[in-house]
Amino acid sequence: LLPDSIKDEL
Amino acid sequence: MNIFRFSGDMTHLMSVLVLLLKIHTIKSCAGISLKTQELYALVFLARYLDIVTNFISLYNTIMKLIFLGSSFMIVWYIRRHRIVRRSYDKEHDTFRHLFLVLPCFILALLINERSAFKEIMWTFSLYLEAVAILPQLVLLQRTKNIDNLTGQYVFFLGAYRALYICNWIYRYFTEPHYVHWITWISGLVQTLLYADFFYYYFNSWKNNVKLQLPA
Repeated sequence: LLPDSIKDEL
Repeated sequence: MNIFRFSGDMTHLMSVLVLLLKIHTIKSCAGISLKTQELYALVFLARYLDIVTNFISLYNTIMKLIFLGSSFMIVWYIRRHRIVRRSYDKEHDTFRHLFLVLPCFILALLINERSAFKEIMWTFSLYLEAVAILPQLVLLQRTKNIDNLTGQYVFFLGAYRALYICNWIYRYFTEPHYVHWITWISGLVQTLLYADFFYYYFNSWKNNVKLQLPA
């Protein structure tokens, strides 16, 4: 599973 | 982290600081919508449920704490501070919370990336943030009387949204598998809500006159 990169946004 | 994302976070931070500066030093919340501030507090509460379980970076955690803390502090000031609360324009700030919260929650239940509790709350926070500025814009329209700090507050919020769109475009072209329709569409809707305000803000700035919204 790919890391959910959008979750590093605020 | 790219320059658009970082600038976006910084203008977001500036908007909060401008608002706190106004409330704390002038002891006035005139022209500020309590409804919008309460909606933002709810937005951050729903979005940052993972603050203790999901560590991304120190920057990320600190910013989350600042946004959570400042939004609740602003609500406290307007509702409870014995001087600040006197300047709250209760008569004009009549937008109903539920009118925005309920449709956003139902939409989050129906349209989400994954149907887990935290995911639905996260999606709900995206939808709610998109429309949370509406009570503030309605209040500005009704009162007409916009002081510099209130104008700057809304300006910085709008700039934050615009920069986040640049950030998504940048990330789409530089990162593999970076596709998030829900975030992008709600972010775009949110930015468009500011377009009208921006038009009048730039005109007043260009002509060096006091900001006034039309009826």
